[in-house]
Amino acid sequence: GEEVTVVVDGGLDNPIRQVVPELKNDEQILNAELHFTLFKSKYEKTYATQEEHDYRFRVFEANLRRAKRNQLLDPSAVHGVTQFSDLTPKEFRRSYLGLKRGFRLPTDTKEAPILPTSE
Amino acid sequence: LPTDFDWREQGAVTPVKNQGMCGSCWSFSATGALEGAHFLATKELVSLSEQQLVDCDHECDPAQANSCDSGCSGGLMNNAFEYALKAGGLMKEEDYPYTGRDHSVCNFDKSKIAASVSNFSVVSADEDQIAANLIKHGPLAIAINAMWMQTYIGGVSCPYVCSKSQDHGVLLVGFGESGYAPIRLKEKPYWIIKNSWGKMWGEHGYYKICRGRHNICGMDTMVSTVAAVQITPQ
Repeated sequence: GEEVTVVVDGGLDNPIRQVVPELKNDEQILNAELHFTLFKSKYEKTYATQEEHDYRFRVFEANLRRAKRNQLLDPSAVHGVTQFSDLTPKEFRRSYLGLKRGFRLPTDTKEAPILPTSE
Repeated sequence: LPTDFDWREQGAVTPVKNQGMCGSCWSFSATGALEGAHFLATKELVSLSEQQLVDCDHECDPAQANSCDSGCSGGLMNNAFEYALKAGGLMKEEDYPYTGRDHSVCNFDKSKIAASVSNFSVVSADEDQIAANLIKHGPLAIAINAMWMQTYIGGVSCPYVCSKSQDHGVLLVGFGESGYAPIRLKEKPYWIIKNSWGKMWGEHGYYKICRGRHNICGMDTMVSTVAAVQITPQ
C-alpha cells in the first residue's frame, strides 16, 4: 500500500537498460505497463487516440516477448526495449531499413584484388 | 591481420546519424564509406550529404530490373557509388542537409562537391579479405539482415539462426578480438558496425556482431569498398 514513485531517467547515460526479466503471468501485465510507461517517456512517444495507444501497447507487449525470445537465442548480446518496440516487424522493416531486397552485387563491378593477410 | 582495428580511433568516421522514418539506409552506408575514403585520401573528415543521394540518385543496375535507387523506398550502395562517380561527387551535409523525406527536387550544386569517387569494387566474401580491405581502404559499405536489430541493446550479437537475405545497409568500421558478452558465455571476436538509427540505439548507435561465423545474417556477400579522388592541395 505504500506509495511508489518511479523516477524515469531515459537519458543516454542511464546505465539501467530496459531488459526483460522472467516474470509470472499477472506480473507480466503490470511489468509490461511499467515498461511501456518508461518507453513512452524515454523516446517521447505520443499517440493520437486511445485506440492507437492501446494498439501500440499490444504491439509493445508482443515485442517484449520477442526480445525475451531473442535473448534466449542470442545470449551473447543484450536484447530488450528499443525505440522500435512499438512497431510490428513489418512496420520496422518498411520504415527503417531501405536496402533493395533480392538483388545481388552488380556483375560489372570490379572485384577488389586479393590482399595478403598473413605475415 | 591485427586482432583489433577501429577506424573511429583514426578519426575516419563521422558521428552516428539518423535516417528517421525513411528507407534510406543505403545512402548512409554509401556516404559513410566515401567519408572514410575521402579521409584516407585527404586526411580531412567531412560529413557528406545523404539527401543528395535521396533526391538526385536514381541510378540503376542495368543488369537487374527494378534495381534503381529510389530515395526513401530503398536503394543499393553500389548504385550510389556509380551515381557519385557520374555526378562528380557528393556535397557536404551542411550544404545539402538531410530531411528524411523524398520526392523533393534535386538541389545538387556541382560547384559545392566535397568528395569524389575515383573507383569502387566488391570484396570477396572471405572474412580475412574483408578485414584486410577494411584496413587498407577504410570503412566498408555492407548489407545485412536486420531482423535481430529491432530488439538489440548491446553486446555481441551472434544468433543461432539468422536469415542471409539482406534488408539493411550499414557501415563496417572495425573489428575486435573479444567482445563483452553480458552473460559471459564466451568471449567472441566481433565486427563493429555503424548504423543510422541515432545514438540512442544499440551501443551508442553501433552494432557488434560476431566474426568467424561465415556470412552471418548475410553480412559477407555484399561488401563494397570505394576509393576517393586524391584532391591535390592547391
